[in-house]
Formats: sequence, structure tokens, C-alpha cells
Amino acid sequence: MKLVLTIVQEKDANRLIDALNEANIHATMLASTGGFLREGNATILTGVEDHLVETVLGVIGRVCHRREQLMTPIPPVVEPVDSYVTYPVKVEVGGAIVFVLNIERMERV
Amino acid sequence: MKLVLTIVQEKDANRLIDALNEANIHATMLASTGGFLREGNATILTGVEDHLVETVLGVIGRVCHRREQLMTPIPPVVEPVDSYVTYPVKVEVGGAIVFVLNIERMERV
Amino acid sequence: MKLVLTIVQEKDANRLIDALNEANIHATMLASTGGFLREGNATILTGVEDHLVETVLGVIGRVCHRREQLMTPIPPVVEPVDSYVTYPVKVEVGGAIVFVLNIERMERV
Ligand SMILES: Nc1ncnc2c1ncn2[C@@H]1O[C@@H]2COP(=O)(O)O[C@H]3[C@@H](O)[C@H](n4cnc5c(N)ncnc54)O[C@@H]3COP(=O)(O)O[C@H]2[C@H]1O
Ligand SMILES: Nc1ncnc2c1ncn2[C@@H]1O[C@@H]2COP(=O)(O)O[C@H]3[C@@H](O)[C@H](n4cnc5c(N)ncnc54)O[C@@H]3COP(=O)(O)O[C@H]2[C@H]1O
Ligand SMILES: Nc1ncnc2c1ncn2[C@@H]1O[C@@H]2COP(=O)(O)O[C@H]3[C@@H](O)[C@H](n4cnc5c(N)ncnc54)O[C@@H]3COP(=O)(O)O[C@H]2[C@H]1O
Repeated sequence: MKLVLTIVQEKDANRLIDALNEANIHATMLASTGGFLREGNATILTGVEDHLVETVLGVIGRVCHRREQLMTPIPPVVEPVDSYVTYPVKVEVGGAIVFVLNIERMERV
Repeated sequence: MKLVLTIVQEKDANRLIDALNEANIHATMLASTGGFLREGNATILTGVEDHLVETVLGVIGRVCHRREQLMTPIPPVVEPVDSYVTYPVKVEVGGAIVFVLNIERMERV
Repeated sequence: MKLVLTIVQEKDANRLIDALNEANIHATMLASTGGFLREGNATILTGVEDHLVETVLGVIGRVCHRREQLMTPIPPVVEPVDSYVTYPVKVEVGGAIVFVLNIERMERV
């Protein structure tokens, strides 16, 4: 068995759990914080049989791949807002980092 | 050394930590969420010498074994409550899933 | 690759993350609770190349080493506070416990 430990952006976490449920992959989610940006993210644990690791990586890749989104930045509060024009800007979102660890033994009580 | 990673129901978590303390097993608890039911549960980490793994599994089995409890369901709020009779119903509670991982090195600073 | 899992006191967690960032070590922080004192602490995950494990342990040792601090205990609320003299007392703080686990595979999506 392998423990697949995945760190994803908060906004992708629920969609990833939904997709894992559909693939009948059991999972546990822990709230976490990124060391660099100090933003909330999510750490997801899935203990799976060895032959299912590729399936889990496939689901993660499909749901969390890095992509560009158009985002309209929030105008800074100090400006007189009516004269401030914000243009949408391309930002990279998504992405996940995945660690696969070996499970020596699994028990259900 | 081994890292014993246990996922238990929230209502069993404190009793398990108490039982581990009595057995002089050091532990750390992390709040987590189940992927399927999206209910709060707890993920408990215990780093122990190899020969103590059986002891830890024994404590977990004693405290968290799956069992049936009689629970009285909460009447749905829409009914006129006085005419609504609730009968206790048998529900399965407890249970734990345990992963044992190898620790290559442990340091205390 | 190795997963370095560090459990530190809450008050050392941010300083440790800062020091890891300066050393260009990526990290993720999870809120946790100590099994014995039931106080909040932090569990920090850092996935690093094998040759960086010593660097990470060095940073943790420098930031989180056990040390004595003079603390003035808070007077118990029941006393007539004006007649109650508190002397500073030496208390041991800091300290960290570190587990190094093997990562079989790492993916970025
Ligand atoms: N080896 C590892 N071990 C443990 N956890 C790991 C890890 N690599 C990544 N993570 C976790 O995944 C989150 C996203 O990392 P990512 O590399 O996609 O995206 C990163 C990366 O593109 C950038 N970044 C991180 N550290 C950096 C640094 N020292 N210099 C420049 N950019 C950095 O900022 C983004 C957010 O980083 P943040 O730390 O807030 O959040 C990180 C961190 O929580
Ligand atoms: N291989 C694994 N890797 C990581 N974490 C794992 C895991 N197996 C179990 N867990 C964790 O343990 C909790 C209890 O699982 P258990 O199998 O006793 O009890 C489960 C199981 O009886 C049932 N269940 C879960 N997934 C299911 C599915 N796809 N179809 C039908 N029943 C499911 O619902 C209960 C609650 O599941 P939930 O996900 O909310 O909560 C799970 C999850 O947080
Ligand atoms: N093998 C292990 N596996 C998983 N997590 C581990 C661990 N060893 C330590 N930890 C984690 O690190 C925290 C600090 O442990 P430390 O040994 O420095 O400092 C400990 C230790 O000096 C003392 N202590 C813990 N358990 C004890 C016991 N059964 N009897 C006497 N003193 C105990 O109380 C301090 C706080 O303990 P607390 O449990 O609240 O908080 C612990 C726990 O969250």
C-alpha cells in the first residue's frame, strides 16, 4: 500500500475530493498553510493499493493542473474608485505537489 | 522507529489520546475531515520504537473498535414535534483506520 | 527525496518557517495539538532532496533548540493581587521532535 500525500490550493480541494469519491478512492483532508505565501491550502491523504497510485495521480492531474485564469484585481481602497479602471489580468492558479510514501502495514479496527 | 498514523471519529479522539498517555505513548493530534461524509474526524500521529507498534494497535483496538449504539434521531424540525414519536435506532459508530510508516531517522533538538 | 516532519511549539513555528524560507526550503504547516499537555503546537512538512536533510535539521536546531526563559507566572486570580509578589521563574521552552520519512516518488502537476 502507498500513502499519497497531496498539497493543493484551497479552491481545488473540494473538487479533488469529489473526483476521488467518484473514482471510489477514500481520502482524508487536513487544513494547512503554505510556508511562502502563508495562504491557506489543503493537505489530502489517500491510502491506496500499489496498483491504484497511477489512478490517483491521474485524478489529481485532471482536477488540479496549473492553468491561467483571468482575474480582475480588487481596486486599492485609497483610490477615488470611480476613476479607477481595472483590467482583467492573467494569473496562474492550481497546481499540486504530490508525495508518495510506502505504507508497511494497514489495519482497520 | 515507526510512525503510526490513525484516523478516528472525533468522539473517540480524546479517549484514544487519554489511553495512549496512560500507556506512556507520546502522540500528536491533527483535526481532519472525512472525504466521503465530510464530517470532522481526527488524525493522530505516534512515533514509536518498532517493538511498541503492537501495543499502540492494541490500545487503538480497545478504544475505537466498531460498535453499535442506540441513538434517538433528532425529529425533523418541520413536524409538529408533539405528535412525532422517535424510536431509538441502532447505528454503527467507532472504527479506525491505521497506517504504519517507517521512520528512517528521529531527532530531538 | 525525504519528508522531514517536525513538531514544534506554536511560538517557534513562524520563526522556523521564516528561517526555512531564507534557506530556500519549501514547507507546509499544519495546526496540531500535543497529546500530553493538550496545548496547540505545529506540525511542519518539508519535502527535500536527500542531500538537504542535514541543512533542514541545522535550521530547526538553530531556531527551536530547548532553552530556558525567565517567565513571570500570572498571579492566581483568587489572591488579593496587591499583596501577591511574583518572582520570575526559569521555564524550559522550545524543543522540537523531527521524523525523517522516505519519499518514493514526488510529482508536480
Ligand atoms: N517541497 C515541499 N515540501 C512541503 N510543502 C511544499 C513543498 N513544495 C510546495 N509545498 C507546498 O505546496 C504549496 C504550493 O507550492 P508550489 O510550488 O505550487 O507554489 C509555490 C512556489 O511557486 C512559490 N514559492 C515557494 N517557496 C518559494 C521560494 N523560497 N522562492 C520563490 N518562490 C517560492 O510560492 C508558491 C506557494 O508556496 P507556499 O509555500 O505558500 O505553498 C506551497 C507549500 O505549502
Ligand atoms: N484509504 C484511506 N485513505 C485515507 N483516509 C481514509 C481511508 N479510509 C478511510 N479513511 C478515513 O477514515 C474515515 C473513516 O473511514 P471508514 O472506512 O471507517 O468509514 C467510511 C466508509 O465506511 C464509508 N465510505 C467512504 N468512502 C466511501 C465510498 N466511496 N462509498 C461508500 N462508502 C464509503 O463512509 C465512512 C466515512 O468515510 P469518510 O471518507 O467520511 O471518513 C474516512 C476517511 O477520513
Ligand atoms: N513520539 C512522538 N510521537 C508523536 N508526537 C510526539 C512524540 N513525541 C513528542 N511529540 C509531540 O511533540 C510535542 C512536544 O514533545 P516533547 O517531548 O518536546 O515534550 C513533551 C514531554 O516533555 C512531556 N511529556 C509528553 N508525554 C509525557 C508523558 N507520558 N509523561 C511525562 N511527560 C510527558 O510533555 C511535553 C509535551 O508533550 P505533548 O504531548 O503535549 O506535545 C508533544 C507531542 O505533540
